[in-house]
Amino acid sequence: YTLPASRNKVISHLLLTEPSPLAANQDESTNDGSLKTLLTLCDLLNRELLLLIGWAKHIPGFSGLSLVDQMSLLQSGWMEALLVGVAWRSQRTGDELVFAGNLRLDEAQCRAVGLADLYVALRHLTCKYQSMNLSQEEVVTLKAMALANSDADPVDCADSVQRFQDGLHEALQEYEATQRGEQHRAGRLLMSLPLLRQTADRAVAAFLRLHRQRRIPLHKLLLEMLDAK
Amino acid sequence: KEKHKILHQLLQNSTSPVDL
Repeated sequence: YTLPASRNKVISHLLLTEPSPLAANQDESTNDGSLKTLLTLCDLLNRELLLLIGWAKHIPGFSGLSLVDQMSLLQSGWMEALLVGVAWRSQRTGDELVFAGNLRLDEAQCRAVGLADLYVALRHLTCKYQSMNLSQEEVVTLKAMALANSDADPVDCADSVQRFQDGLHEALQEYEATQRGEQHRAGRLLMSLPLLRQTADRAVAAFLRLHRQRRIPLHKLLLEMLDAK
Repeated sequence: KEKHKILHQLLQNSTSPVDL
């Protein structure tokens, strides 16, 4: 990321703490091409998840929540937060999904590893973001809002979670009013959240199916978070 | 908490090694 252009403190902070993109580590445990791709992807997701948990602690207001609420929000919203990044990186790449700079999967590759449904859903989300021409500021804010808005149940301290959400909403509104000047922009971004949740639900279902039906081994953190869904 | 051990440890900034 380049230096933050936003004068909004919350969004500038989110930009500064955004982790650098990870590279995929090619799995060497099998000669089966599609299995190799899938294991490489799962390893990448596990490492991204670890970074996301560290990043969440830097979202203004997150660390003030109770530990129970922090856990609930992450358990509900982690896949949405990760997919914001995938969809954003996959813009203007033709028909590929860019999970990492060195892990780009087209439709046929996704189908071969059992992720055909996820491919369709993620391309839909990618096209949506592309048509909205998102800025980096909007991407990091959407990511934080996806976590804050994860509708975790039960919530330990609903007021604190509400204040956390309100803080991010205010930041988005201020940014849109001062930087983009489009009257309905903040609302349009919020209206893209249902598609993000739908896509994340499909992703979670797909990885759980691969784990249970095809016995794909998953890292402990990734499995724990998938199971929490 | 026991069921979600790793996330719990990561959020608590545990100094003990976390088995991922």
